[in-house]
Amino acid sequence: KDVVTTENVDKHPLQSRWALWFFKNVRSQPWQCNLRLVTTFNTVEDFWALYTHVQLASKLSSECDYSIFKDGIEPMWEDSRNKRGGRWLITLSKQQRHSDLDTLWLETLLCLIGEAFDEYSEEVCGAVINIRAKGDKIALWTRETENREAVTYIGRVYKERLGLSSKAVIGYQAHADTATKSSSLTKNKFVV
Amino acid sequence: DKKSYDREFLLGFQFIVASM
Repeated sequence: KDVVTTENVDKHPLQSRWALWFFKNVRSQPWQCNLRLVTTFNTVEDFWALYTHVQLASKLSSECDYSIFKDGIEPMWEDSRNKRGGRWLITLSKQQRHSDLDTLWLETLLCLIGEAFDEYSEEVCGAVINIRAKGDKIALWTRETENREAVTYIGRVYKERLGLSSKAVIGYQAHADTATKSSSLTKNKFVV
Repeated sequence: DKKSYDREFLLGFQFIVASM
């Protein structure tokens, strides 16, 4: 009778319920068939239970992604909550997979679930990490490109939270532009 | 009431949960 189960402990609720998605590229299948919803969570405790259970991003094989989005938003440009938005993009060198990738991704997750962007946190849709042989990427997605004040505030806070040098520059790209160009050619709408 | 948590608070739960 003295045993306390996790169900009896008051967990710390998050502002939003979040969904973890996993993508593994199987070229013979349509893109959407390769994307799976893993689970959702809405407490601090359940976030850590999930985080400690899944593979670190640096251990995933190439052409896999994790996405974490507010529940109900699919991790794709076409979703109505994403299509007018864009992303702050962090591009990493091959060497950074072993030195920085997991730390930067965890920091990104903590920014999201902790609502780190103050009154602009509602603008955040989610984040994506792409594991790629040519260099990994992390992106923070927001819902409306035209909300300049919100987008730049989020970018400044995000850059600071990632511990990037003040000399480093990160760019924000509209999904509408990324969808029509290869990402290496997409122009930055904002930089911080 | 908005539920926001700073990174130190969130990190504090990492090992509590892991040890459960």
